[in-house]
This record gives sequence, C-alpha cells and structure tokens, in this order.
Amino acid sequence: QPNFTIKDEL
Amino acid sequence: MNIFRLSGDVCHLVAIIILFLKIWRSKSCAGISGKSQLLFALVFTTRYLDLFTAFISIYNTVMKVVFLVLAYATVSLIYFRFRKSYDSESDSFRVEFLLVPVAGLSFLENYSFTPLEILWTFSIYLESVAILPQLFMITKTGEAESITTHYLFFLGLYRTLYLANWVWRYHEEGFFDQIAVVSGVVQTIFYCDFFYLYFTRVLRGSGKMTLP
Repeated sequence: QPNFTIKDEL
Repeated sequence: MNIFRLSGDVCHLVAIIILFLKIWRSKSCAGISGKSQLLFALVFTTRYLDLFTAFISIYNTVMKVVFLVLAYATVSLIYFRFRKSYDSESDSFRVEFLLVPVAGLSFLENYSFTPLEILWTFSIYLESVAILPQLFMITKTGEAESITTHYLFFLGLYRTLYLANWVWRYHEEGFFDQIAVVSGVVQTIFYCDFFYLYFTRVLRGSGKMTLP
C-alpha cells in the first residue's frame, strides 16, 4: 500500500 | 515534485482561470454546465479537508486555497450573479447518476475506512466524472465557444500530465497510488473524444467547435 496518509498531490 | 506534476497543476490553474475570466468578462455563463462546476467545488471541498490538519508545503496550501476560492467563485457567478444566462435546459445531466455510484464505490474501495480517507477517495472518483455534465451539454447544444474548448483542453491536459507524473514517481520513488491512477486514466479517457475534436476543429481556426 502506498504511503496514503500524506496526500502531497493536489 | 516533478515537472509533470507542476505543469499539470499550472494547466489546472490556467483552466480554472480561463473559465472564471470568460464568465466574468462576458457577464454570461451561456454554454457552461453549472452542474460540472458544482461537482468540481465538491471535489475540492472533500479533497482538501486536510488543509488545516496536514501541512505539506506553502505551494500545496496556497494552491488548495486558490482552487477552492476560484471553484466557489465560479459557482456563485453561474448560480447567482449571472444566473439569467445559465442555460439550465441544456444542463440536464442527472448528477445523481454520478454521485450515488461514486459515493458507493468510495465506501467499498478505499485505503482505509476513516472519514477523511473515504472523503478523499470520493473526491478522486468524483473528479474523474465531474466533467461529464459539461461534455453532455456540449453534445446537447451541438457546439461550444472556442474559449470553452480551451478551458476543456487545459483541464484534460492537467490530468494527462498527472498520468506522466505517476509514471515518473513510480520510476523514481516507487510511489504508486492505485486509486488515483485508475481514476486518472478513466478521467483522461473521457477527454479523448474532445481532444480529437479540439485538434481537428478548434485548432484548425474554425473558432467555434460544432459537433458533427
């Protein structure tokens, strides 16, 4: 699973 | 950050500004789907809830605020200030056919069953279909002003550049966000037909894009 806690994309 | 994502964000901003200025300067929202703009405002609202809880960078925060402000400003132009020019007859796409499946899917397919994550997932799925009322309206009226097609071009280009950004990030960082990528591909596919018409009609200098 990706590091989905940090949403760094708009 | 990479050039694909940065240029994608710039295209997104350009698209939103083109639309806002078109409505503001022509004092009319003829040919514009208010429903799509409402859906985009909902996309930004449900996606940027972490505006106050997670600080990523100045750029991230500023762009989120700008997108939110412009989205709501555009919606208010359409439904309030220039509502007399709003063609609700042609803007007849049944958005509930989008919202219900998207909401259902975001509960079924997400990374974690928490409110923030489900709302983010909802915004990702919704964004991939949010332009459909606008594209439907164009097929219904059979034409679109060239400025509207430029708006759609940059809007379609932005997610296409994000696909390149995801390829790059997978290659460079091993980053892979399946939900965002799958939705982004679906979203870009919806623009393919428009891109074909844009390159064959609008850029040939025929000004207005009239559908066959």
